[in-house]
Amino acid sequence: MNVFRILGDVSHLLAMIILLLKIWRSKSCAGISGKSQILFALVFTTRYLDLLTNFISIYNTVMKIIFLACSYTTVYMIYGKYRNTFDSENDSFRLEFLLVPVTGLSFLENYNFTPLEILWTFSIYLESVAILPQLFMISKTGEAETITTHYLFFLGLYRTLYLANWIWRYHTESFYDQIAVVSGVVQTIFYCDFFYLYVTKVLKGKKLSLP
Amino acid sequence: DLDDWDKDEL
Repeated sequence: MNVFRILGDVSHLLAMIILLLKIWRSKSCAGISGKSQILFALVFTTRYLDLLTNFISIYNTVMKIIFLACSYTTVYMIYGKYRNTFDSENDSFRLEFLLVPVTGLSFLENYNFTPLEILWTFSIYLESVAILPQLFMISKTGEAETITTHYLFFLGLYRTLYLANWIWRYHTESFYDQIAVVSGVVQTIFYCDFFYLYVTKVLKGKKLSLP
Repeated sequence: DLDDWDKDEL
């Protein structure tokens, strides 16, 4: 466990807490893509099935349970408790455009043709594109609440720190997980455009709005 | 093989 990895996990957790706090305090999930949140819940569910089969560490187990709980709570807030505030009109990304290729690819390109391994691979590929419905929603409405941009910033920061973690592990332990690294690079690229807007607008106190 | 499961990242 290196410093990039732990900071990455903390950023990831912070992102999920920021999102939950936004919904809980404003009693609204306006501007949040329910579809992205469903995809993240699917990502955690399919990746963390090893909770039932393998014990890795207390840290690993506890974090997985927290991530699952945060993710499902968020989905419940959007489609249950605060569904009246959910902007389903603008959350119009077609999920089959992501799910079909990701499912196909996880059957074709995996480490082992076993159910658990294919589901793990599916979760890695799906995570790399799960934010797209959210980014699509922002590009459609042309704006995002500042707190939503903080959420996206910490999610992107988590991805970037994981890249640093893999570079570190490659040099210190010769560890290299090709599927995770390639997907992680793809995922991080999706945040680049957003990072630019975040630094040039949000950090200068302006609201994120697209021309 | 589940015995080789070494995925410690989240």
